[in-house]
This record gives sequence, structure tokens and C-alpha cells, in this order.
Amino acid sequence: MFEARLVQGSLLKKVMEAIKDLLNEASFDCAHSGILLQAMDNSHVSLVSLNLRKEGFDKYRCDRNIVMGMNLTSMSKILKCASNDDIITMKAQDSADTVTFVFESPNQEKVSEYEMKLMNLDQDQLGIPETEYCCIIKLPSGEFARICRDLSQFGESIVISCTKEGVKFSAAGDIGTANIKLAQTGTVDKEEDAVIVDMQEPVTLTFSCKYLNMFTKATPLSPQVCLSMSPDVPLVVEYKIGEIGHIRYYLAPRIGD
Amino acid sequence: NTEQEELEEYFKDS
Repeated sequence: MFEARLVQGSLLKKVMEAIKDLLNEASFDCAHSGILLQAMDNSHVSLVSLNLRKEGFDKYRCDRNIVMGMNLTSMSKILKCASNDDIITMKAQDSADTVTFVFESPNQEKVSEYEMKLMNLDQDQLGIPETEYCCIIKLPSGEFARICRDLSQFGESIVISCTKEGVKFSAAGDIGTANIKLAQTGTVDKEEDAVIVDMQEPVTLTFSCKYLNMFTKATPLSPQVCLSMSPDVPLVVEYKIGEIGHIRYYLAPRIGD
Repeated sequence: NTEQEELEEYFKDS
């Protein structure tokens, strides 16, 4: 028996918005410690890694490990039926071919149940290597989304350049060039407004604008985003999911730009 | 696509 109940059900709705444009289908690995999802996007250009720890759920039970292959378009349709303040429970029998979503209104006056067919997905087992990153940049997630959106008007690529002074985002195209520099912030009232650069070596890498913009669909999950870069390895874009876990996107640098 | 290959290699090597 698997059962995971989340009072803050809106988090699950936001997680779905953050992955549904990148993945058509994915396997949810449910284990005693929590739920993991790891999958390459539809074009195999980026990797999505989602981690939801059992401690983040209000009730979590997983008697034996199960892998639930889900069609994310269908799952997204179902989660759209939940209100933002609904409590969401996912449950499945050990060897079931369906998963049930239960939405409870906060006053328990309305309870909706949706059953969805599971899929057998033959997905590659991928490992994420431990990497020491030369630059780790934390910035407000809304700011990052704005920069990606603004620069996508100029070209298909964004150059991210990190030095000890701060981080520079640039794009160039037919209409001209754009450069946005963010300096490290001094003292800020709210931690989430800070720009923090932790740099061992300066790094400059080029990434696809389209994918960075897709990653920013996770912005509602967290006020801060963390970018980790090293030469010749994929960029990591990480959003925390409340106290429950995180979503990480990995994107290979563009070659030959 | 070289970026695809790079990414797949990075995750498969581990």
C-alpha cells in the first residue's frame, strides 16, 4: 500500500506545472524515504530530477517500493481539478495498475476521487554524478525568470558569466545585444531578495534560452533559485519545494556558440 | 545533436 497525503496540495499542482512541458510521461519511484522522479526531457536535452521527502508529507506510507509510470498530461488534467487549498492524497495498492488522487476541501465538505491508469515505462536508469561546482549563484527566482524572458527576445542562447563581482547574463541576435549584470547584494531585509555568488573559478557558459525558460515554470515553487556551474558539465537549476524537497533541472552547455 | 550526447554521456557515466 502506498499513500501520501499533502495538506498543502497546491505544491503538487505547482510541481506538475514545473515538469509537464518538459516530460510527456515519467516514473514516480515511491520508496520508504519518499518519492523520486528522474527523467530526460522529451528531446533528451535536459534532465529533470524531483525529490519529495516523506517528512514533508502529513501522512506517508509505503510498504514496499513501487514505480508508478504516469502520463503527465493526464496527471496534469486531474490536478487541475483540485483547488489551491485542497488537501491532496495519492494512493495505490502494491501491484496496482492505477493510482488514485483524492482531493479534500479544507472543511472536508467536498471530497473528490480520481483514478488514473498507470503505464509501463521502459526508462533508462540514469545516475547523477557528484560534482564540485566552480560557481554557485543564488538569486530571486522571479528575477531569473524575468531575465530569461527578456533575453529570449534577442537570441536562442543565453551566456551566463560568473565572476567574483557578480553574474552577467547576455544574449545577441539580429536586433542587437543585451547584457544584464547582477551584483552580489550587501545586506537585504529578506533573504529571498539576495543575490549570492560563491565562486572558486570564474565560469562562462552558453545555454539554450528555450530550456531555461521552461525551467522557470518552477518559479512559483520557491522565491529563490540556485544555479550551479562548472566548465563542460551541465548547469544545475534548483528550486526548493517548501520543506518537502526540491526540483533540479540539468542542462548541457551549448557547444560551438 | 552534440548537446544531447554530452548530457546522456554525463549521466550514463556515473
